[in-house]
Amino acid sequence: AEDTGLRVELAEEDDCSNSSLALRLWVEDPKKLKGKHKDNEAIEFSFNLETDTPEEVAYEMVKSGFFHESDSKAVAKSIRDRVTLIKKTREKKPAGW
Amino acid sequence: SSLTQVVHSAGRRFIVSPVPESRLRES
Repeated sequence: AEDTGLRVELAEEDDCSNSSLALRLWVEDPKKLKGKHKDNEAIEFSFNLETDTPEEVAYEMVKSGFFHESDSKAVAKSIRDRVTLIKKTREKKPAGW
Repeated sequence: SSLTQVVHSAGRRFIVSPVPESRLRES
């Protein structure tokens, strides 16, 4: 969250059983965002590691009015960083975890 | 709960709820 002002975390424990994750995103540092956004609200959404892209989710969030177009890159980056971390964690866990 | 709002966009569901006070950084 340091550089985008946004925080993304798992909304539910990742049981590594399938490619779908429940993620939660919220604004941790409003000063770092350019456009209008809702401050104290967390947005929970599902993310499929095989079919979804962070850019696509960010675009949907902008279209839904959660964030301004000028912040869509920051939203996509925050989601991408978290998803990358989750993938790395999954790779480290033994098969059938 | 009344505080949770569900928004659908292009088949994706977003559940909006207040951020717990404990998670908000003192800005």
